[in-house]
Amino acid sequence: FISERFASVFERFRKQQNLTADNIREGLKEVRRALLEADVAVEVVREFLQRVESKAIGQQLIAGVTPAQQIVQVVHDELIALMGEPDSELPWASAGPTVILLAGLQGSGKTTTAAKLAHLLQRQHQKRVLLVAADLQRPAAIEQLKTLGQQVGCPVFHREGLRPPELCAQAVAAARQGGQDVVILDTAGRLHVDEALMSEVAEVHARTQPHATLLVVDAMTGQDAVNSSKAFHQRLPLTGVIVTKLDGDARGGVIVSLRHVVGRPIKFVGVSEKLDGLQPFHPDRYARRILG
Amino acid sequence: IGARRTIDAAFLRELEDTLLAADIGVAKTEEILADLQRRYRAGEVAEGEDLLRFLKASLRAELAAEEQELRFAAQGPTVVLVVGVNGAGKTTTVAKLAHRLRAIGRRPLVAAADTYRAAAIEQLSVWAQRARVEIVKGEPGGDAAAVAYDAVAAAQARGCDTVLIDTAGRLHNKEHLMRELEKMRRVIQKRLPEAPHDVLLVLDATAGQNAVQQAKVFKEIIGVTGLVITKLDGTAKGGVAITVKRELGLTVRYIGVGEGLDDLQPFDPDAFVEAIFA
Ligand SMILES: Nc1nc2c(ncn2[C@@H]2O[C@H](COP(=O)(O)OP(=O)(O)OP(=O)(O)O)[C@@H](O)[C@H]2O)c(=O)[nH]1
Ligand SMILES: Nc1nc2c(ncn2[C@@H]2O[C@H](COP(=O)(O)OP(=O)(O)OP(=O)(O)O)[C@@H](O)[C@H]2O)c(=O)[nH]1
Ligand SMILES: [Mg+2]
Ligand SMILES: [Mg+2]
Repeated sequence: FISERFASVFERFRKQQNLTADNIREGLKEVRRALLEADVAVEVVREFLQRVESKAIGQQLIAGVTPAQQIVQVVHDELIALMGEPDSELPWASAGPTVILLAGLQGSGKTTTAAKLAHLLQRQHQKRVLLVAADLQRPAAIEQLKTLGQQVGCPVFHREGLRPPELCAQAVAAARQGGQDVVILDTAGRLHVDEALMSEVAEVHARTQPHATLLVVDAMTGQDAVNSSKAFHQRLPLTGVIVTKLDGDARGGVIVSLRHVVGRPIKFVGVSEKLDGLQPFHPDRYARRILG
Repeated sequence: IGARRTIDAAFLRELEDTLLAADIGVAKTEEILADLQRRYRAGEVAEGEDLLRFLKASLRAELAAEEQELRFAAQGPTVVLVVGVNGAGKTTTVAKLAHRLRAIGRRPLVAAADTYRAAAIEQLSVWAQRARVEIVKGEPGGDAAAVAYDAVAAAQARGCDTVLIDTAGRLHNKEHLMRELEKMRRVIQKRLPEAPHDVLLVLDATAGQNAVQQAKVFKEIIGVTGLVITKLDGTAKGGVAITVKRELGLTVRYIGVGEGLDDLQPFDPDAFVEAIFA
């Protein structure tokens, strides 16, 4: 754990009574390094450490614990606080279908997540779900969602000759008619710098008034996460985030960046390729992983 | 960062932010900054020379390689295995490569060896049609290694000079999936001992430091020979390429700059480094 790295650094400060800017400087440097290696964004690390420092300075040294361990505990606690309370709740519609919009960069795991979410809502909440294949651009994207829909036992909506905003609007109308409780809109992957596609997804949002708008992000995302997530949050009122591929060995610092930049809860995490591979997000499990 | 002549704290801080933001990584960034300061003090950077230009030149030099875009076989088909983690851009890259090879007068064949993921075979089939190249595929759920084997055999029989094998995305920490890839390699070698001639690891430019681990493990287990960095048309810089080159000796052969067949470019270290400081 990270505190072992500090042991030698903090040997020098054994005689002190309180945590001071001086005796935590070296420790914070090591924390900074660990967070950057974990892919937490540079600007997020900077602001996070400023907060940790102001919280830590003046704290009385705890007996039986080195200043190193103490500062790491402050970092750990602040990280947990930043990650927020576990919140996998979805805002259910008071009448008519609950609409969930999934958006994100190419390859982040949206289509697979749409199917996993359908599976979870059917199983755990006994909801009747309609999946909507609104990716008109990727070859065989519709087939992909249809195949997954079959595996989940959930209908997949698609209509030819319609652009995504109109297609999604018709899907919601169809769900209302058909009595489905939830509509999950799977959209095409897009770059946050692609103006036309960002406008398109904003239009999908305008036409369908989703109850939940979730950004789907790959756990291995690096520094660019702040650029893309800020842009998506500007164009769409994100209500939450889903982080995928956490079954890999990426440290997952993107989780911290997302919490800091988007400020919305991480609702679920993807932990396998299978359809039951979607779990609620538990912040405490990831703080240690991120700190390394 | 404007043209600078003096290394002051402000310059170093700005430079550090730029390098870190490009996913160059904290260790490599520290090394670059320390090296820059050392050379400056040693007078290796000429008075008045633009320090940034000096740094760009040294980064370019690190990434440059005396490497052909593909290691073409002297005779018989060239077999290229395309691997990487889920969603990196392998299938699209295979399509783009096939299109490019056809444009330069070669006769490629693509193999749909992702027999696992929903509609993976359909996805490559659509691409093969658009790129107007032949495709060898199996049944969904079938043996992926068998598809690779059949593709090499088909290329030999039909006189195709390049076989591009698309594989299923897999996280490198999944031992059973990595073993499956190793098995595919052995099966290909059975058919053609000198194959695969190239094993290209596809890395997503938006990936952070984990990309270095991906490169390490894929190289260790199935012998990666080169990299493709995709999605460089976004704002991610793919700076991990510098560490991967330094630690594993792997060079970038191509970059992906979009979702269309034409959106593949041979790697240009100059443009890559310029983009980091743009
Ligand atoms: N191991 C693992 N793989 C995942 C997870 N989520 C998605 N994947 C895989 O990641 C790859 C990309 O998933 P997709 O669902 O096609 O991603 P997408 O965002 O819809 O892609 P585009 O529509 O092209 O933007 C596929 O191989 C999925 O099986 C996860 O949580 N764990
Ligand atoms: N903008 C952009 N998108 C890309 C690029 N390369 C691939 N993509 C997109 O990334 C997404 C995933 O691409 P795929 O080719 O399906 O990736 P993959 O590695 O084969 O995915 P799996 O087989 O599921 O592991 C698709 O939406 C592609 O269009 C690129 O260079 N730029
Ligand atoms: Mg998709
Ligand atoms: Mg693929």
